[in-house]
Parts: sequence; C-alpha cells; structure tokens
Amino acid sequence: RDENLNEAPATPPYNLSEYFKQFLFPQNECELHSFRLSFSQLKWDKWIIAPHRYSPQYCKGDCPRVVGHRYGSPVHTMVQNLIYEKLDSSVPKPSCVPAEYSPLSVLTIEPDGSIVYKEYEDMIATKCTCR
Amino acid sequence: PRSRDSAASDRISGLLVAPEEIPSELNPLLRLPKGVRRGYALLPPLLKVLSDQGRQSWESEAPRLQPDSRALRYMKRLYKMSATKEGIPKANKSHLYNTVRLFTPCSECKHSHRDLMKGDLHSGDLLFNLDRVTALEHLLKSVLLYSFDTSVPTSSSFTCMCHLSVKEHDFSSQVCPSVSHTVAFSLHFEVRKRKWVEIDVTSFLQPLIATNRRNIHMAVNFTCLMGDPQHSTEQDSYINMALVPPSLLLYLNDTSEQAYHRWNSLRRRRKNPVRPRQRNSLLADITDDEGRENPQGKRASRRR
Repeated sequence: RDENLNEAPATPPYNLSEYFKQFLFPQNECELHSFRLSFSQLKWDKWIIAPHRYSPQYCKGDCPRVVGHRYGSPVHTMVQNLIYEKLDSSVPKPSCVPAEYSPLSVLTIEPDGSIVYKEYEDMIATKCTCR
Repeated sequence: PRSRDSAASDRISGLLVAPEEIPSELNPLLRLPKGVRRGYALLPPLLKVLSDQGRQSWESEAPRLQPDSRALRYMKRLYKMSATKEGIPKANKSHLYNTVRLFTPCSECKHSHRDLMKGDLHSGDLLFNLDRVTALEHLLKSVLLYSFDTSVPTSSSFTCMCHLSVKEHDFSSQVCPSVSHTVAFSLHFEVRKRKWVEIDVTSFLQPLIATNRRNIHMAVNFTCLMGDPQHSTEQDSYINMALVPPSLLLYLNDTSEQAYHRWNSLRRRRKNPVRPRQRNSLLADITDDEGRENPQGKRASRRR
C-alpha cells in the first residue's frame, strides 16, 4: 500500500509472523496419539498369553490445506482438498490416517489346547499421514 | 490389488453381512457368505475376534483344553527370545519363520480316533492332531521336544539310542494299509540346568505334512545310558529315562497377508529408505534431528 512512512500508521503493521503461525503451529494437527489396551479388558486374556498389554496407537487431527511434504501425502490429497473446498463439499476432506505400522508377536492357546506363536503384520500405527 | 498368490478364500473382503441384521444367537460363522466362511475359518483366532469387532464370539468362549504347563513354559521362553517387551518382533532376529506351533500328544483321542485300525495304537505311541495348521502355513522345521523329569541329576550326561517310527494309514492300498517309516539314531547330550532336548525330525515329517496329513501317528523308543558308554560299568545300567511324552514343535512360514513377513519389510526399507514424515512434534520438520522424543516420551533412535 502506498503509505507515507513518516506518519504513524493508522493501523498496526500486519504481523506476518502471527499470520504464518497458523501454518507452523496449526491447532489439533494430524498426529500419532498413544493408546494402550490390555487384553484382559476385552476378556481375551484367557487365550492370549502374551503380550498382556498392547499399544496400537492411533492417528487424529486436522489435515491442513497445504499438506505436501509435511505429511508424506500424495498430490491426490491436495486435489481432494481442493475439490472439497471449491467444487463439491460432499467429497470428504482428506483424513488423518496411519501411514506406517509395526508388526506384533502374539502367543495364544488354540481351542484344541495347542499353543501358537505368530507374528502379525500392521498391528501398531507408527506414522500418520493425510489421505 | 491383491498379490497373486494370496488364496481368495483367506481374505475377509467387504462381503461381511452386517452382524446387527443377523440374530446374535446364530453361530457367527453362519453370518458370513459361504465363500468367505472358508476364509474366515482359516483366520487365526485373534483375527476372528477382531473381525467380530470383539463381540463375544464362540471362538473366545469355546472351551479350551488347557495346555501342558511345561509346554507353556517353553513357548513363553520362545516368546521372550523373539519379541520385545511391547510385543514387537525383535529386529535382530533373522529367522524365516513367523509362526511356531506346539502340539502335545493327543491323549483323549487315542480311542475315539476313527481312522485308526483296531489295536494300532500302543502305549508308547504318540498321536499328534495338526488340524490347526492352515494351508498357508508352510513347514520349515519340526522338532520333538523332550523335557526331563526334575528327579534326573542335573549334571549327568546321556547317550541314547532312539528308534523313531511313523505309521501312515494309506486306506487306498488294501495290501498294506499301514506303512511304517523307521529311523534310528543315537545322541549324546548333557543335562545341565536346561531340561529340554530338541530332536530335529523335519526330514522325517516333511513328506507327511507337505501332503496335508493332519494326523501323525508316531512311535518313539528311547534307550538311554547315563554316563559315557566307553567307560560304562554294569552299575551304570540302562536307566529308566524319566521322559515326559514329547511335544511336537513346528516352525512355519505363514504366507497369508495378515502374517508379518520379515524379509518384505527389509526389502521395503531398502527400496524407499526415505519414509513419510513422522508428525509427532513441531520441530520434526525443521530440525529433523536424530534422537527426538516420540509420544511415549522414549528417546526414539531413527535408523537411516
């Protein structure tokens, strides 16, 4: 804006750092959250011998418009966000979901009394992404 | 896209009938379309109850035969050696198996087993029922697991002659309905604090298990001599080996999609070392340093 620099500005200069904070420190951002359950809560401890406790974790939070490199999101995520905002709001916004997992080893008693140790894929979320 | 070699029947796709529409007293298996029921039956109990959204399914309520305490102790020890405290398979393990099954001899089904010929099962015989082994679990190694009675002196050494024979019931052949394979071998071992002896019988059982035989009828005859046979004296006569009937341990490679395939994760890490970013703290993308706190507060060491 064409202003005379000597005069005291009518309104305080726009605080760009405050403005950028919403991008650097967005509230409720898509993140990995901790969750710990024990199999006795599900009454499965009669046949699940180990582990006693298990932390599947979960992803929760908002997916900002500019996802790009921060969330390892594919370009499609930004396209879907654009569709939701500009073209058709019935198309859902991208969601905060797990991107990577860890396996889990489980020791169980089978109905016939035999015992099995098995390693299961994708049992613990370790990273989140917007998709 | 499903990988080519995954049998269609082992996946639970979206064909599940919504449980609420089916009266709950029905056996949950009946709620599933026929095609999926076979796949459902293949699922390990853990995934069955998970796919039932934890509703009390007959699987978790079904009466369980309690396993032998010695066998349970052995499997807990195997679990501790293979997984971390949080239950994650240890990364430094390079074994190919992702499943280990332990079967104890089937005592109650000695008489009720309909395939057996009359008088076929002698007292020293062992019958293992391997119905729980699924079609996608491929045998890598099988072991007879002996444990010693506590009365055996702990620092003794043994030399044993072992005669192992497996009886196959080949109903198609009238001439010799019962074929027997026998192998004899000797072994020398020390009994220290460890009270287990593992005898590898893989080459012996592989043909049977590979041809989907689920009832293994085995006779094992042990004759053991305490001390060293060269200097044995009359007093060291054959001792009555207080051997508890062995368990059968199967090391398997489960190729179903739910099972963890260690070699895949290694290959994936080699293929794209740069992983999607982990958003667990603001500084992650700015500093991107090595040892950053993860949500549990533990210092997470990130391997390049």
